[in-house]
Amino acid sequence: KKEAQVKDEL
Amino acid sequence: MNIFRLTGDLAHLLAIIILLLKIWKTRSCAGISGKSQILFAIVYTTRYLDLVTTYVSAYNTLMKIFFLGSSFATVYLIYVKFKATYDHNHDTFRIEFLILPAVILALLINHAFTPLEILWTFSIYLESVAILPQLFMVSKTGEAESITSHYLFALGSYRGLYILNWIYRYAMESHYDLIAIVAGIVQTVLYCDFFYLYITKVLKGKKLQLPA
Repeated sequence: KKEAQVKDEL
Repeated sequence: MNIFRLTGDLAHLLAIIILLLKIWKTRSCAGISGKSQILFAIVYTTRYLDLVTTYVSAYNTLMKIFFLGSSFATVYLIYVKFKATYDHNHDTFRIEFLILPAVILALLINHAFTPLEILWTFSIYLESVAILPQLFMVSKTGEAESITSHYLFALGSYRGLYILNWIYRYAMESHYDLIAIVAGIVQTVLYCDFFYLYITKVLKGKKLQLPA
């Protein structure tokens, strides 16, 4: 499972 | 941040400004699908909830506030201020057929089963099909004002540039997000037919006329 990293895209 | 994502965001910004100016200057929303604009407002609302919880950068925060504000302003102009010019008869796409599948898919395919993540995933899926009511309306009316086609070209380019950004980020940072990539490809493909018409017709000064 990919960790839910910080979403830095708009 | 990279040049592809920056130009993508600027194309997105330009599209929204073109649309707002078109409606405000002509005091009319003829040819504009209010339903697509409602979908965009839902997309930004469900995607930018983290506006209050996480701070990424001033740029990120400012753009989110602008996208949220402008999408609601556009919906207001269409459904309240210039309601008389809204073309009900041609804006008939059933948006529930877009929202429901996006909800279901977000519940089935996501990176984490948390409210914020599900809402973000829902907004990604919904954005990929949010332009359909507008493209459907253009096909029903058989034509689009040139300003509307510039709006669509800028809007379609934004996610196309994001695809370049994702390739760049995969190559340089080994960072990728399959959900965003797949949805972004679907979203850009939906514009291909329009891109062809835009480049072969509108750029030659002709009106955007769909083959009847």
